[in-house]
Amino acid sequence: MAVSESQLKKMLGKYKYRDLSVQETISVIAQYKDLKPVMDGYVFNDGSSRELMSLTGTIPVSYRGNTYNIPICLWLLDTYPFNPPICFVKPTSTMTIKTGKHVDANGKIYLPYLHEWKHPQSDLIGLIQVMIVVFGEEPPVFSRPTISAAYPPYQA
Amino acid sequence: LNGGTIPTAPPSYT
Repeated sequence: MAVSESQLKKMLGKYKYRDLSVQETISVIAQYKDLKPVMDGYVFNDGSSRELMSLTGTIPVSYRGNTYNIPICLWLLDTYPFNPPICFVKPTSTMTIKTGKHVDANGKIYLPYLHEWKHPQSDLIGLIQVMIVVFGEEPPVFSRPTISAAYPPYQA
Repeated sequence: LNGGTIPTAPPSYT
């Protein structure tokens, strides 16, 4: 069952614009049912950490005729929606990050949409739609080669 | 709780 509005209000209790963050979260998890809100410690570059909410899970990305469930994590700062979310692709142990224009080696996602973020024109639904398009052209993760592919069977 | 879709990725490319 989905997280309720009152649960989200509690989770986001320390957020400066709690109700805006709650409403957006509700519309995201209604539309992308494989994303869920999770509270966790986010560690900033300067080593400080803060308890923040992320939307963690997968988004459906269509690539070359197949749909893949690409694992992502969108961190909402406590100033959301007046600052963009911090976004990562989260490869599983069987995946490897494909670095490129939009993803670095840590999985951090870079997009003009994030760079030019401005509330209320920008929102999470719009961001996820952009990700689905961009990742459909250039996936941020690929499956790791299997052992058998890396080491072909020995030919007697 | 969400069923939790298994993450998938395109096959490795060469």
